[in-house]
Amino acid sequence: MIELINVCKEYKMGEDTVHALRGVNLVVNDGEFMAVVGSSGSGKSTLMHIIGGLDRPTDGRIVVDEDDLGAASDMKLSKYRREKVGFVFQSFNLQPSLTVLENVALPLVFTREHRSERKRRAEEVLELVGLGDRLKHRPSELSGGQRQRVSIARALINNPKIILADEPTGNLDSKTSEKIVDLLKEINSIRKATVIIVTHDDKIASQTKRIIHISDGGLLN
Amino acid sequence: MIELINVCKEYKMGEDTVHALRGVNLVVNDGEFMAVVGSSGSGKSTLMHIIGGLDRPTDGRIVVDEDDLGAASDMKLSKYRREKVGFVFQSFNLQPSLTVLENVALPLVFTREHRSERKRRAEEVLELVGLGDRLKHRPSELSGGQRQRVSIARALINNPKIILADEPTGNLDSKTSEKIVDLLKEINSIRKATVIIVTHDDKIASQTKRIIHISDGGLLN
Ligand SMILES: Nc1ncnc2c1ncn2[C@@H]1O[C@H](COP(=O)(O)OP(=O)(O)OP(=O)(O)O)[C@@H](O)[C@H]1O
Ligand SMILES: Nc1ncnc2c1ncn2[C@@H]1O[C@H](COP(=O)(O)OP(=O)(O)OP(=O)(O)O)[C@@H](O)[C@H]1O
Ligand SMILES: [Mg+2]
Ligand SMILES: [Mg+2]
Repeated sequence: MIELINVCKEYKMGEDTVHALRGVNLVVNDGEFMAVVGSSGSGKSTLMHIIGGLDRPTDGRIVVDEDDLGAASDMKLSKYRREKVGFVFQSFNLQPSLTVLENVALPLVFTREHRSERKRRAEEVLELVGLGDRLKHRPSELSGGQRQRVSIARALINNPKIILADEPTGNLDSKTSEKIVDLLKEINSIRKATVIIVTHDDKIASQTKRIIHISDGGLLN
Repeated sequence: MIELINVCKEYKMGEDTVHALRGVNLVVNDGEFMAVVGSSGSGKSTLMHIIGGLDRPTDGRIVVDEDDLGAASDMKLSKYRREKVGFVFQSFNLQPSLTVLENVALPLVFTREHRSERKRRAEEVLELVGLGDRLKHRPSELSGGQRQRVSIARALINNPKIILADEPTGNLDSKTSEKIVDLLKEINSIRKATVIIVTHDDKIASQTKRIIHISDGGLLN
């Protein structure tokens, strides 16, 4: 279970302060399939980064499975991210010097699997997102939507308990987008992963079981 | 007028060859307002890069206002880009060490305007895309959709004759997307700029006056 209690995030810019999140209260139960919607700049990515342990609140508390992430050490946060979270970044964050296959296999480097097994699993998930024929390309040799799909594959390979997808279909045509959403639905229903999708696409939001609206750093309702 | 005659683009990858564009024939008249649609990896960005003089065909010819771009020197292509083209990149391509204002004013550095006038014009176009209160931020201090809008503002500031927008609303909510499309429509009708928008969004494609479909490197019809 993910619990946010009065979570705030501020950025100080000289004399100004940007209030990216203002007192967010939220409970996400295990296995939920949820969308986060809101206008550009409203705080969605900030929220995802805090849930994913990539960033800390400036105020308030976040507790995941009884671990207080705000109070956790960097090492503990890093362990949480590695073991529990699959994050699809809005700007992909791929390693430019690694191939597609190496990028996707990267999260498995911390597991005890043999290199050949890691490679096989990476290939498998890349097939699922339609990139089986791009394994040896580098990110710069891919289209925007292909990079996005590599980022998705990498987030899924570790079978994480929590999948945070920050606008995973922004660069995809509708047919490819549907395949990705179906894949996430399947992972949610079969593997019981908690799936949170930030999306600007109403068609995608309507396929989730719960939609939360964020506006200017605050959750509506 | 933009004319592509049997334009091909290939990438050699070891023994394999990726045919990103296969014999594309296309005429775009001055002042057209056109959408390019097609699935992820079908060749849209490649097409835009060739029209924008950022890349050369492997075969075939591209002629813009009687200049053969494929045969042009690097210096001539650079001049063409600077003077005629405003390019909104699918991955934004902002300068990380410059502020939002400096990023948008960058194309004007080659004009004869005073620094204060460049600054004023950059501020003006940033207001148009809703970022008047983010002038001093760096790209890393912006949301994904805000970075996208900085990229859009930068493409427009030089009043280019040809605007090439590669998925300009992929990271924007529908309300902000509409404002951007309205802005492009206005620039097309008032300033007679040729506007080509790559988009995965049917709602946006339907607002243009012509839609071309690309599939696996070839234009349909
Ligand atoms: N430098 C490169 N080397 C090898 N292949 C490349 C290179 N750049 C692009 N490609 C391939 O060329 C094809 C077309 O790429 P392009 O970026 O034009 O697609 P796109 O239609 O813009 O896709 P998207 O909608 O995902 O942005 C893709 O299959 C891609 O893998
Ligand atoms: N490092 C930072 N310093 C200052 N302000 C920041 C920083 N990072 C984000 N912001 C601001 O915080 C606000 C929320 O950003 P966030 O990335 O969460 O928005 P978002 O809802 O994901 O938007 P989008 O839909 O455009 O991706 C934005 O207004 C942004 O300008
Ligand atoms: Mg975001
Ligand atoms: Mg593209």
